[in-house]
Amino acid sequence: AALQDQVTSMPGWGPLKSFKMFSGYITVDAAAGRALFYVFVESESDPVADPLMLWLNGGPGCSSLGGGFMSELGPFLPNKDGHTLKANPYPWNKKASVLFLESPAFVGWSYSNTSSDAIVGDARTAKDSRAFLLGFMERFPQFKSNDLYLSGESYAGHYVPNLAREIVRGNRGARSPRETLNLKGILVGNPLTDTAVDNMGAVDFWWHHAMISDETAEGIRSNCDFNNIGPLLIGEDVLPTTADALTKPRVIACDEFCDRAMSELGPINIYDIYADVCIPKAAQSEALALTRALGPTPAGLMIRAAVQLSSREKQESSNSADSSSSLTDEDPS
Amino acid sequence: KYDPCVDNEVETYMNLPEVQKALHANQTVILPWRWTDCTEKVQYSRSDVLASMLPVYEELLASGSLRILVFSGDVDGILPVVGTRRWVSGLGLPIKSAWRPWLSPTRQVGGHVIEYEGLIFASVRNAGHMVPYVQPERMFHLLTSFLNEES
Repeated sequence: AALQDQVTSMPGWGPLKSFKMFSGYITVDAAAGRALFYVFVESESDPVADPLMLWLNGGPGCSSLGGGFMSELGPFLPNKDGHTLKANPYPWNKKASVLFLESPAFVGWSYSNTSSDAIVGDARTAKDSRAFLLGFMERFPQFKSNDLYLSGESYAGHYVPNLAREIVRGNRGARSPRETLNLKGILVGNPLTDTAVDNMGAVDFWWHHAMISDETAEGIRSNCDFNNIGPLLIGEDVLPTTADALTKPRVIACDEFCDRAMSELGPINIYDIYADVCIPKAAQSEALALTRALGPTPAGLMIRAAVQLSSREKQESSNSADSSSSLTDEDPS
Repeated sequence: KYDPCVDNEVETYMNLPEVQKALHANQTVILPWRWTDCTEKVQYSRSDVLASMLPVYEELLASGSLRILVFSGDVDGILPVVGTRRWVSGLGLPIKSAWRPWLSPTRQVGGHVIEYEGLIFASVRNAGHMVPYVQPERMFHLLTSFLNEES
């Protein structure tokens, strides 16, 4: 079964020579027809002795292939043409065999034949991920005794510890060695852990980095309870206090100060405050032409202009009969 | 070099038919769909998103069997180092080794680290949310040190 999943070459790269790679589906719930998609790259150092590392991107709803495998810690990085690959100089599979999992079902290529499975939370995500790992060990029994680490970033701050707990509890209640996993540790990066602490941490960070005003920062600190945020989505489970809380004056004030903070932050790359944002090439060149015509423009206005141009072009593109316009591949949203 | 448009390139690549065939993905005629980096198909429980993970950490730490590394890119503005450091500290674990800089193989400060009983917290200097992408050398050094159980 494992050999059927083996990938011998990658388009835009060629044959895989320095490590083995596998990808495919593992069913986690046969009755529902739920299967999770994985990519597995063996360690290029010592796959027998090196640890096995599961990587999960966050979201919830984001793919571990797009993040982990293709642009963060996998063996490849995409070239700008989107059709060819280059080597990642620091792939984690120099040190561990790495397993990238698209979780929960409906993320990336993971699927379910039961449409209601799209409604999901932490408990089923953890249960399915453990079922996936047990299924993986059946397909790749040679890795059963390797040290297992769970890792990820962002909303994996929920996925990883919840899965670790599921495994620890599962090991305790296991009826046979087949139901156990050799979990050794976890790694989480920039993890969502506690909304109250994390969100207020973000406000403090923005203020300390001179991205929002004193008044806005103080307004948020005085009015916001980040334990209890935002309107609920239709069809979601209802938090008992939220509906009432949203009408209270402090919550309305909090909302206004948060809006003000968003406005003061500007069109920044919030995931890396000193990095540029992605602006489509067409908008860039129009904005540059505008600069040349009008003379120097403040940087913030420049970016706004570019974003507005790109929005306009996107609209024009969607109105156009030609849906293959390059702009559709460069959507900045 | 940081490429702010990398997500677009990944999405283009993942939707090439030859890539999907090579990866054995999306090969049924019943469920062909466009691969996206993040999907709106999943309706995730908001109460779970808002739930604190601190009780889960307490249970994991009490099990005494796991090694835990929490790392944080220090220029991420969405889940910044400030909040992470607060909740880690709030776990109230005994400190094994106090806050100090850690050096990368190029002898630059790669970030700062504090070691508690059962948990290590390390910042990664000048890394955003996607630490392994933005600071690959520093992150790889951190990973290697952790897996090798080096200080």
